[in-house]
Formats: sequence, structure tokens, C-alpha cells
Amino acid sequence: SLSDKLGLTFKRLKGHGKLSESNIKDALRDVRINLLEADVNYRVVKDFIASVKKRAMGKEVLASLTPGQQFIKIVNEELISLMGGKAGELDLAARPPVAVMLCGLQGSGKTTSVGKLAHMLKKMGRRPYLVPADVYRPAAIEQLTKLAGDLDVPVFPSTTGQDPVEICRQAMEKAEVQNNDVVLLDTAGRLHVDEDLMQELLNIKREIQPKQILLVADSMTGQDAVNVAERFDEDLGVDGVILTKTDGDARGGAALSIKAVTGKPILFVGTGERMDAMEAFHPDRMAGRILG
Amino acid sequence: MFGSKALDDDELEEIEEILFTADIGVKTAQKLLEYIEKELSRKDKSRPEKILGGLQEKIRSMLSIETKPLDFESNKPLVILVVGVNGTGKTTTIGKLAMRFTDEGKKVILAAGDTFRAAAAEQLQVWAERTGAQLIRGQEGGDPGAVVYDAISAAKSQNADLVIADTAGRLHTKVNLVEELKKIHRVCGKAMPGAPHEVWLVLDATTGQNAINQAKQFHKALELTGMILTKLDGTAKGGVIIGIADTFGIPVRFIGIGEQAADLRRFDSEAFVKALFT
Ligand SMILES: Nc1nc2c(ncn2[C@@H]2O[C@H](COP(=O)(O)OP(=O)(O)OP(=O)(O)O)[C@@H](O)[C@H]2O)c(=O)[nH]1
Ligand SMILES: Nc1nc2c(ncn2[C@@H]2O[C@H](COP(=O)(O)OP(=O)(O)OP(=O)(O)O)[C@@H](O)[C@H]2O)c(=O)[nH]1
Ligand SMILES: [Mg+2]
Ligand SMILES: [Mg+2]
Repeated sequence: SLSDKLGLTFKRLKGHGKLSESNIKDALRDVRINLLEADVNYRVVKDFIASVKKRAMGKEVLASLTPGQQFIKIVNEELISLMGGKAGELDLAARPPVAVMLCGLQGSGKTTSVGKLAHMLKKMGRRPYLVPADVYRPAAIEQLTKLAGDLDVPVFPSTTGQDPVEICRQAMEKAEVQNNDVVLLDTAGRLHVDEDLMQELLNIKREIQPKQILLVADSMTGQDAVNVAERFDEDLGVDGVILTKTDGDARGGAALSIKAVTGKPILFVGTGERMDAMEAFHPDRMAGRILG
Repeated sequence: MFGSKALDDDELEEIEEILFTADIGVKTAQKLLEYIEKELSRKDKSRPEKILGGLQEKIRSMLSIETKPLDFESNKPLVILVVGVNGTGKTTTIGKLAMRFTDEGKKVILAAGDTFRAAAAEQLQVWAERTGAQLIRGQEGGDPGAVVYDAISAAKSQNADLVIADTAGRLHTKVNLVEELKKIHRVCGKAMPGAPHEVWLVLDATTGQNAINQAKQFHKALELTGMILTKLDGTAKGGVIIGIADTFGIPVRFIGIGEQAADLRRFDSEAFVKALFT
């Protein structure tokens, strides 16, 4: 783990009395390599190291009796504060039906996450309505319809011949009539560089005015996480992030990259394939995982 | 981070950034930067472009793995097992492979070996219809091995050329799911000695260093004979496959460059390396 590695680095310095700038540079190098191995974006790492260096080169570490521990403490604090301090919350404060739109790259876990959100909301006493707005992927509508059946929540009867914006518009009307208070819009996976499909999301946004737009991102994403998050946030405006597949052994540096580049909170993490496998995001836990 | 005599700090930093942002990873990047230092800097002290060329050649050599072409002659049907973690593009890639091989006049049977995820068989059904391949499926929640067994049996009795078996996405860390995959592998052998003749891991180009763990665990469990790198039509470079090829000797067979049936290409290491540096 990083604290073990740093422990070794600082152990070597123990006999030398006061810590020098070059000692700190070695420790910073260890942290940098560690974060790159954890998939944190190259530039985000650069900025992070710069902010740690500022504090580490000060009296806080250099004059400390336990410089190693002090250094690790700084790294941890800086990482947790970058991760977003405290956990964010889904904002559903609006006149019902409130729309939540899920978007993201292909295969990131949107459809599954819609099901999980419905499960969560139902347990909280809400009445969610599922909307399959993916008319492209083979059997996407069937997939969400099946999940709705398993969860015993209503689902809009989309067909692949319909336009996604029209599906969402009609679904909001139905939700109003049926007294469903939260509408969950499942959109097709798309590349952030696909202009037509990004425009489609803007069209849905303009028509529906969703209260929350959630970017669904795979926790094992590498350096590209920054490009994706930046484009979705710039083009569309993202309110929060769902990080999926955290039940694997990916270090999850993408979480740090996404937060650093958008400033938006990670609200939930997916922890499995079943409908109850979603939890609130804990910044300190994620920071610990990224540091390894 | 790494010193060099031939390149100045800025030039080296530039190369380093290219390598890291392409998901090449620390270990492989260090290996390549050492190579620049030891092999290239010595001969081409004053020519940074030559160094870049040498670096690209080195990466190409790491990716050039001797690969036997698919042997349809001695194996009828040829059986390909497709595996990988969740959402990487296995089912879609199988659809693309079905298109490619039916276009070549082969009789293709698809096995809906994902009996777990909602509408997985329905998804593969659409691909079968699009490509003229035949689908063998079972009950949702049924035994995936039984589906694959039935598909191979059907292929034998119908004299089909190729069986491509889809499996449910699974994280390599889930021991019971990896065991299930090993069981499917054994069932293939029971249905036809020597099957599966190919075991291909589907990797998403947007995946970071975790792809190495994925390759390691799936390779350990099944002995992979190929990889397919999908979603290269995005902005991710998929550099992680360099370390995987170098460490495990698994060749990349195809790449996915879109969501349609035709969006599959044979892996071209020269084009891949060129794209890394663009
Ligand atoms: N292990 C694990 N698997 C997950 C998680 N979330 C989703 N999955 C799986 O990831 C795969 C892709 O999930 P989908 O919900 O189909 O992804 P999607 O974003 O809707 O895909 P597209 O609509 O094609 O873009 C499925 O096999 C899911 O079961 C998670 O948190 N953990
Ligand atoms: N842009 C792009 N999308 C792709 C590519 N290959 C697959 N996809 C998309 O990725 C998503 C997931 O594809 P699937 O084929 O369902 O993936 P899978 O591995 O079978 O997923 P699970 O069975 O749930 O594990 C779909 O939206 C596909 O259209 C590709 O090469 N490029
Ligand atoms: Mg989906
Ligand atoms: Mg699949």
C-alpha cells in the first residue's frame, strides 16, 4: 500500500535528522506513481502533486518530529477534500413528477443503475416510473422492461420505432396521470464525441428539464475518464455521477479524475449486478481505495 | 520522473504524457523509457524524431505475436468461447463476428450462453436475425453449459462451420463465476474433443490498468488464445494491451470501432501504434 511504500521512504530518512527538499521529492514521486497505477488522470495527478508539494515543503512536515506520518496525513487530507469531502445527495426537490436522466458511455451500467435507483426509491416510499429511451441497442427496451417487472414498478411501453425525445415527453405525461412522482430516463450509451447523439441528450433536456442529470461511469475507466466527464459536463451539464462495478478490484482513480475535472459529486456506487447492489458514495473510502 | 541524456526534460515529459494518457501504465512506460535511454539515445543522440520512430517500432514488436489463423479445416465446427467482464461488448462483437463469417459463406451458430442477465438472449437473437446465423438458447436462469452443449451438438448434426458461444459478463474477482466459466469450458470439450478451439477475452478500450488483472485471471482460468479490443471509436487508446501482450503473449485478434455489424477490423499493430501517438 502507499502508506507502506511511504513508510519505507521515510524510514530511510530517519537517521538524517531534519527532512530535506529532495527527501520530499522522493516521497512525492512515490505518490505520483501510485496514483498513476490507480488510473488517476495524468494531469489530475500533476495538479494534485503540486498541491501536496506546497503543503509538504512547509513547516508542517519539515519541522515535524514525525515527518513521514505528517506527509501521509497531508496526502490523505488533500485526496479526501478533492474527492468531495462529504457525500452528496440526489436532489428530488421539485413539483412531481421529477425527472432523473441517466447518461454515459456504452456499457457503463445505465440500464442496471436505473433499476437500482427504482429499487432504492421504492424502499423510500416513492413511486418511480421507468422510461426506456434507448431505441438503438438490440433488446434494450426488453432489458429495462424485464427489470421493471422484477421490481414491480411501472415502465413506459417504448418501441424502437419511436423518437427518444417523444418517448420521454409522453412518459412524463403518463407519470403525471398515473401519479408516479419520480421518472427515471434510461438513455442509450453514446460516445462523448458523437455530436448527433450528444445533441439528442440536449433535446431531451430541453423538452423534459430533468431535475437531475446523472453521468454513469465505469469505475475501471482509465485515463479517458477525464475526456468523457468533461464533454458530458460541458455539453449537457451533469448534476451528479454514479460510479459502477466497484465490486471488482479496480483502484478507481477515474473517480478522482471525474470529480477533479467536473467538480460534481459522486452520489452512488454500484456494487454488483442485483437491484439492491447500490450504495451511497463515501469519499474517504474511495480515497483509501485509490491510495491502495 | 525518468532521466535521459538524448532528450531534454520537456521532450521526455511529452513522450511520458503520451504514454500515460494512452493507458500504457507505469510498468510498461518505465520499460519503454528505459529502452529509449539505453538503446535509442545512444545511437540517435541528436535526433528526437528518430527516437520517436524507434519507440513506435519497439511497441509494434511487443504487439507482434505469432498467431495461427483460424483452422476451419481441421475443426468442424470451430468453437469460439467469448468471455470478459460486464459491458465490454461481448454480445455485440459476437454479432459482428457472425456477420463477418456468414459473409464468407460459413454456416454460423450462436450459443446464448448468458442465461443470467435480463434480455441477454433476446439481444443475441436480434444479432442472429441480422446476420443469418442460427441461435441456440435456453431458459432464462438455466444452465449456460447446457446451452453451449446444445449449440455444439446442433452444429455437429447440421455440419455447421462455426459456433460462437456468448457468456455472461463477470468480474474476474468473483471466484464462483470464474468457476462457472471453467465448467462451460469443460462442457465444450465434452460436446466435442478439442473444443473450445479459441477462447477470446473482450476488453473495453476505455478500461485502465484493471485490464491487466482481467487478462491475468481469465488467462489463468481458461488459457486465452486472443483478445478483442472494443470501443476504439471513442477517445481511449487502449494502450493497456501492450503490457498484456508483452507479459502474457496473448494476441489481439480484432478491434471494435462502432456499434454496427460491420464495425469490426482485424488488429493492425502498425495502425494501432500510429493512433497512440496521434
Ligand atoms: N459487477 C457489476 N456489474 C454491473 C454493475 N452495474 C452494471 N453491471 C453490469 O454491467 C453490464 C452492463 O450494464 P448495462 O446496464 O446494460 O449498461 P448500459 O450502460 O445500460 O449499456 P448500454 O445501454 O449498452 O450503454 C451488465 O452485465 C450489468 O449487469 C455493478 O455495479 N457491478
Ligand atoms: N462505440 C462502440 N460501442 C460498442 C462497441 N462494441 C460494443 N459497443 C456497445 O457497448 C454496449 C455493451 O455491449 P454488449 O455487447 O451488450 O456488451 P457485453 O459485454 O455483452 O455486456 P454484458 O453481457 O452485459 O456483460 C452496447 O451499447 C454496444 O452497442 C464498439 O466497438 N464501439
Ligand atoms: Mg442500457
Ligand atoms: Mg452480453
